[in-house]
Amino acid sequence: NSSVDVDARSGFLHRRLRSQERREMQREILSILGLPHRPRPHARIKHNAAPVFMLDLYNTISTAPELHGYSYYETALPAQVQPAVTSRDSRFLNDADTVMSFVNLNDEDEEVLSHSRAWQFRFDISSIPEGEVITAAELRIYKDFVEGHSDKETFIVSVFHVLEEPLNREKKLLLLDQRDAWASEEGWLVFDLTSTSSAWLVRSEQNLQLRLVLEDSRGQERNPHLAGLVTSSGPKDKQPFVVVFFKASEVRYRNAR
Amino acid sequence: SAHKGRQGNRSKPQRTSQDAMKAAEAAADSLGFSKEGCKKHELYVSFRDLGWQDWIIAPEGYAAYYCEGECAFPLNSYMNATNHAIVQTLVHFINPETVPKPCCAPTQLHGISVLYFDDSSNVILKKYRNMVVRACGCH
Repeated sequence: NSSVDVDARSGFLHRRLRSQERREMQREILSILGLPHRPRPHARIKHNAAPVFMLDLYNTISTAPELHGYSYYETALPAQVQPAVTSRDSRFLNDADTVMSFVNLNDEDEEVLSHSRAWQFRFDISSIPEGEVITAAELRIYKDFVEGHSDKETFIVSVFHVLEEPLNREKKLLLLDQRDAWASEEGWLVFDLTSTSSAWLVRSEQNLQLRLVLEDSRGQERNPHLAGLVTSSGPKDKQPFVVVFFKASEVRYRNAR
Repeated sequence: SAHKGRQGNRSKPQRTSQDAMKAAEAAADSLGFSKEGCKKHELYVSFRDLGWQDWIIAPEGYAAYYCEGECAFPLNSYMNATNHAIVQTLVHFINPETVPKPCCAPTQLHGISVLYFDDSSNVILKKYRNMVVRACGCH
């Protein structure tokens, strides 16, 4: 009873699916994707830095565009700050079966601690399926160009893991990665989280609490805004995020249907 | 089953086989079997038509293809038939009730990648192997 229409130009047969068929097909495709139901993401996040970066990764591996088709997303994107895929990322991508980006769960008030100039982030990587092995993980923070500094002025940006958070006690911090940034530098700063994120996956209660500290060349702790670092309150296309590359540790078969 | 023949009669089984092929083709024609051989057909899965673009970032859809057609005489080379499929086609003609025709199925599959949001607005890029039919054949 469904309408059948032959497109003479292409020679393809087009048929409109009945609603029952449509539901069944959607169920099958979701099953192949390994999803229990259709995801419902927030509508306003499409032009955030993480999806743009992930689309960049997607385009890197899509070597046969005729098989993939083009997304409206690629043409709809305005001229944004592209969190460019590095050769290091391409290498990780070749080894990975899956790549996931994670948004910062801390709100602005939590992110910028009142008693300190440090910033704090929280990422929940517990949604990585069991049996996956993390091959690489990165925290990406955007740094804007800042005026009023000498071109040769440098800052030290350090990322720490917050080990404990007892009430009324000083937190224990573990240095994860550190790098120098020139005042004139502009672009994404990438920090390695590979070994720590693997540990987080095992002990999910630690839940990726990160602290970012900026020091000037004299070792004085400074507000990260001073060096042009962008927090989650900044422009959408420059917001910090974590990207994790992982590989299935075993061949998994879908249940027979 | 192959019977040992005398040396002077070596060409006989070949002739018998050719005759069997001709007879089978004639039988297939007379029974009105489809002339459409096993081949790749277009099947485009459109995520846009499904209204999934709120969570699937890319691709917009993909050309999956499927294999369909008759695995019957003649199993020409374009069908990419296995040796066993040729034997099975012959045996099917001898005993159609017991032995089915070979199946038209994918012989070469390629992967695709899908980029999508999850419920927490995280983004997932996943490689799915063996999703796109590149070639079909008789098995």
